[in-house]
Amino acid sequence: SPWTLAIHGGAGAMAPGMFTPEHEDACHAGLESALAAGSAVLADGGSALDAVEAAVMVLEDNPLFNAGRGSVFTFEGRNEMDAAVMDGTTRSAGAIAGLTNTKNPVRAARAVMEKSPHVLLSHEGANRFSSEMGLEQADSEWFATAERRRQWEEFKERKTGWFDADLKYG
Amino acid sequence: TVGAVAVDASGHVAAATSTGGLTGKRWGRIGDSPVIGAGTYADDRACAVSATGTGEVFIRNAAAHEIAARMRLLGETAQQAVDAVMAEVGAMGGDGGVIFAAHDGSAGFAFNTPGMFRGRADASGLHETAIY
Repeated sequence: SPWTLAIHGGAGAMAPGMFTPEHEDACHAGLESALAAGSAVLADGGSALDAVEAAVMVLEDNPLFNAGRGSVFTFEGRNEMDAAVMDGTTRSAGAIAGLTNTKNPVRAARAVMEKSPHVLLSHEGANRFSSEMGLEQADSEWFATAERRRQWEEFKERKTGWFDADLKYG
Repeated sequence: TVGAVAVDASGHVAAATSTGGLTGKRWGRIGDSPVIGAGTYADDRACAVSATGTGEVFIRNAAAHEIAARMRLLGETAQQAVDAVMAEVGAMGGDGGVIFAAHDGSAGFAFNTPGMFRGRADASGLHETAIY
């Protein structure tokens, strides 16, 4: 059957005119790169699972999107990342939460699915599992972009309470 | 949050979601992305789904699994199912969106916010990205 791929880079309150034309172009370019990576796998007869992993890794490496590099900051000023994969063939699944130093969290989620008897691992244990599986690690600075730090500083300035459903970021 | 869903040439579906979460999140807060059946789900008998938005509402709704179940049990198309679940998410005060790739080769999205970074491509040459 013909292959199909869809991606997203997050939903939110962005409205026409909110971004500069340059920022919009950069977002479109980021989405294009992810589509190209996933489409290449599928056009080559590859699996849906390999395709979605490839597409998500491109977006994780792109600081414009809230995943991997460019993830938003926690209250304590850290980057804690979550990811999941699921294979519709067998309904096997893998998920990881609270990851702090794995360059591509989606690969850690896939390792949980393929190299552990579990479905969901989190925080310190998830970090240890990722290292033990030999996945590429990155320093905290890799994930922490200036723009996300600025947003975090802005968040801290607002004393309206610790949780604001109107949060503009992430 | 970022995500991808696909149907391959063998008709198998898969989903992947990855996120940094919410700015200022505390206490190890986790949203829907890594909760299988909430923000991420895939079932060859129906579709693959990746969600983004108010994670707490997508979890309470078990949104991604609900979309696949509606297709299996009610015979809805993927678009009908995602529209119905997103309406329910909205009614519960949640906002955001979902993308899907279905076993019939269709792919699409539904969202109740002004924008969602999204893209689609397929074997026929469709290749599009959009924000609003």
